[in-house]
Amino acid sequence: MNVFRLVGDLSHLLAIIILLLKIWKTRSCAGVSGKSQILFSLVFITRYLDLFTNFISVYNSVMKIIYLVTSLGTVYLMYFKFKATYDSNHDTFRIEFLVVPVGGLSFLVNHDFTPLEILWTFSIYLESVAILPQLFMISKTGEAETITSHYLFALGSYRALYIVNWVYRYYTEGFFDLIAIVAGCVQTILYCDFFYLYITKVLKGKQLKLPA
Amino acid sequence: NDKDSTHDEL
Repeated sequence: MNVFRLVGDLSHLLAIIILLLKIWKTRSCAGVSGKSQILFSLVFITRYLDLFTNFISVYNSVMKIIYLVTSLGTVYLMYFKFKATYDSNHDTFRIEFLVVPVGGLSFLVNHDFTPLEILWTFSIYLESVAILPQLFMISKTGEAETITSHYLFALGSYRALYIVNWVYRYYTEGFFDLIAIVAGCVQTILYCDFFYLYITKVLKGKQLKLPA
Repeated sequence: NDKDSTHDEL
């Protein structure tokens, strides 16, 4: 464990908590893409199947359980409890266009052709594009609530910090996982234009409005 | 070897 990965995990946890609190407190999931939340739940389920078979550390197991519970809880709030506030008209990204190619790629490019490893690879590839429905929804509505932009900033920062963690681990341990690195770079690049808008607008107190 | 296949990151 290194400080970059720890701050990255905490940033990820912060993002998930921000979103959960936003939905719970405002009792509304307006502006939030339920499809992205479903994809994130799928990412955690397929990645953490080894939760009970492969113990790494208490921290690792606790964080996996927190991610699984909070992401499924968010999906529950969006599609059941506060379903009336879910904006399905703007959350129209076809997620099968993500899941199918990612599923195919995880069979073709992986470290080990075993069920757990292919599911882990699927999870890594899926996570890199899971935010697309959310970014697509914001581009359709043309704006995002400030709290949602904080959520996206924390979520985008987490994988950017993981990239720093991989550079650090390469130079200190000689460890690197090309699948995770390439997918992590794709994932972070998808946030670049949002990062620009967040830093130039939201941090100046303006509403996040995408150029129409 | 299977050591590498153990993913220790979240």
